[in-house]
Amino acid sequence: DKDTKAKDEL
Amino acid sequence: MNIFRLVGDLSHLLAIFVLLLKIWKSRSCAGVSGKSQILFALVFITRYLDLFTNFISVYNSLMKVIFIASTVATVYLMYIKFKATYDSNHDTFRIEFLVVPVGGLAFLVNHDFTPLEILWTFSIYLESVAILPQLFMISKTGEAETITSHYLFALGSYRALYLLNWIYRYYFEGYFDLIAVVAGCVQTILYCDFFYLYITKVMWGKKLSLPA
Repeated sequence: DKDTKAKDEL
Repeated sequence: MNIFRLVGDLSHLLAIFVLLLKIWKSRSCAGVSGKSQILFALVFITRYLDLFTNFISVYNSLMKVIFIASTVATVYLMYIKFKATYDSNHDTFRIEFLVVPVGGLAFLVNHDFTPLEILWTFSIYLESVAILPQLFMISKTGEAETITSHYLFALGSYRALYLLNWIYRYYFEGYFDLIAVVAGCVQTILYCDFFYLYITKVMWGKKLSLPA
């Protein structure tokens, strides 16, 4: 399942 | 951003600079696993490929640059500048036994079968086991310098704080990433016996030595 959240964590 | 993630990132930054300073000041990398440092460099390089394509914030980009630069610098100091002090006899963990299975798993279990996502997944899985050569080296030498144990404590704490960050984000933002959480749990669990030794020994001013 493709989650659209941007990778905002380091 | 929340306090757990911020303190976690700062703990991570502290760990990296404690190690870098230890090597630079003592001009020696005795007791430090170069293999773990190579794995960490690989973790950051494969995870931050979106550094130039996906701007999140100044903080995010700055930290990515600092993490990559400081870890590459550490590898440079260990394998080139202070190579003579590198303890290769005790740093014998076969990292191919980590990289290959982790690479395979990243292909099989990921959120999206695209190069960037698979590399990110590879990076997450690899980070969870990247400390094994270092812990293995300490088990072989039977002890660790106090500064090295502080490094490990800060490094282990960072991902434990990230677990709290994910709990916070789940309840307040509905954010949840199973791959990151599972790998983060594995990573933190690997530090448990070290945390026990650190808290029962190093906190009381004793040297960290494993029961022979």
